[in-house]
Amino acid sequence: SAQQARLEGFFKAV
Amino acid sequence: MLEARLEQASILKKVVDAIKDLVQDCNFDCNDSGIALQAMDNSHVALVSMMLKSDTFSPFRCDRNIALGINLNSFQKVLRCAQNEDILTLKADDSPDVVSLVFESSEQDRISEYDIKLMDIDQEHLGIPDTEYAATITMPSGEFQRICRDLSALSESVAIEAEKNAVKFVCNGDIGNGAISLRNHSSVEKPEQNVNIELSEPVALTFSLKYLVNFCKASGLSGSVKLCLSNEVPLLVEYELASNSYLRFYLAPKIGD
Repeated sequence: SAQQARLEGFFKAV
Repeated sequence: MLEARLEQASILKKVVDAIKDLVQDCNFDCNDSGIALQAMDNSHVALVSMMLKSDTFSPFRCDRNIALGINLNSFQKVLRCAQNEDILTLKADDSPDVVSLVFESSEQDRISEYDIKLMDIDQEHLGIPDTEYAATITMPSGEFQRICRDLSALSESVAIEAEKNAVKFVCNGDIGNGAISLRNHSSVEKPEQNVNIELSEPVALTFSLKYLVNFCKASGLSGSVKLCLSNEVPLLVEYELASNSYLRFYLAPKIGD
């Protein structure tokens, strides 16, 4: 969903 | 090996109670700075970040990095066997199959010992960027909990609107609408009721109340809660604990969803 994308986009995978 | 002694079992009991409905299995990452946890909820809309610094424990010993993969439902079952005032000690080997918990009564000569089997959890590690938030609201945690509960009876979502000196929680539901406004409030006599709004620019964002109500299960950990908002980035809900430890929740905003 758009919310998922917003959360995952904020936290960059290390 | 890990050996971490908490003066009061209630801290860990409350942390696990607060997060177990969001996250089922997660790694407790232990190193010499303390015990940390970071996990997304199943729907990947919210993220939990906990840090219990080594100073929270006395003594604290952790020679090397150890990840304790624990099912939180199991953890809660065992933690319920501890009295709130019990001294709690966590112990684990360097390559552990189990984590051991020892509960000691300070008043009685009772020592309880439990083991929890560990799991291999392949967890994605995410970097949490340092963020300058447009609005930071500090308010009593009980007040935030009441607002979220009250509004969740009317609607699935709440708009949090922060402007100079005031924050407004607004919901629109099928049966009607609700709005609660809080202003900056400072009292020397009752500092626990203080509301502080720091703002660099006005912000208005909408969030799912289901998640906020869930975060508020952490209210027993701290008398106040901090809400940090910026346009289009996740809301940060922070409960500060002693010794710079914390329990933080992040929730993605609803934007035209």
